[in-house]
Amino acid sequence: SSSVQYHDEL
Amino acid sequence: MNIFRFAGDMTHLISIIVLLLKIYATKSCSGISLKTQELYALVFLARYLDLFTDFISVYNTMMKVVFIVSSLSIVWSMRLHPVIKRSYDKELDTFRYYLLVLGSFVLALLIHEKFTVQEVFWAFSIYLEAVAILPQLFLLQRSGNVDNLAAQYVFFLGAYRAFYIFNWIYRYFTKPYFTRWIACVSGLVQTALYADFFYYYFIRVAIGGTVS
Repeated sequence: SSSVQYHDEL
Repeated sequence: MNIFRFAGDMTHLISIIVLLLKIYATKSCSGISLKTQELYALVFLARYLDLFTDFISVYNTMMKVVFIVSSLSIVWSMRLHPVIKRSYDKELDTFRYYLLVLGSFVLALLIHEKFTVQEVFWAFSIYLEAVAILPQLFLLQRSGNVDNLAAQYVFFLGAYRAFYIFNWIYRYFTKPYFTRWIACVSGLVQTALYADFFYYYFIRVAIGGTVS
């Protein structure tokens, strides 16, 4: 996964 | 997206639909904690700060909008709707929920993934969601037997986070970099809080009668 831990969960 | 997470999101959506049905079909919000609803509105507003900055999918954006709009409309109904607000159990819904907000925010300042506004608010929303049901469980306990729609609402809400736990287990085994400890631990605490409710709910369902 990309370094930036974006939140793909609701 | 995996089946557990989709099932979790759908049960979450069902819990909100059940609640809206109860409120508008019976024109009453008796047995529902306004404080829990306000905490959920805060959870969604704090968590979806990235609504306009990170586009992940149509589904993701649509669900975020649905959760924010529905939680705010439930709070509006219970506070301002001329008929519905009269049935709010104001004298029973007395949980000191500002402690939950304060505690979650302090914890988020201490434990987060990155010290940025968005990440601290995300962690805050995760911790707050874990405890947001407490005023509702407190109200159910004080109002004696629960009317079944309020109980079903809590049941679906508990099921949604339980599905998410399966989702985190699944993602942990399928994606090596998957580290979501904050959400996992908090989600486990959240589901554990429902455990006793599930116990009484299943007893009622199993033997009939009402939960008291």
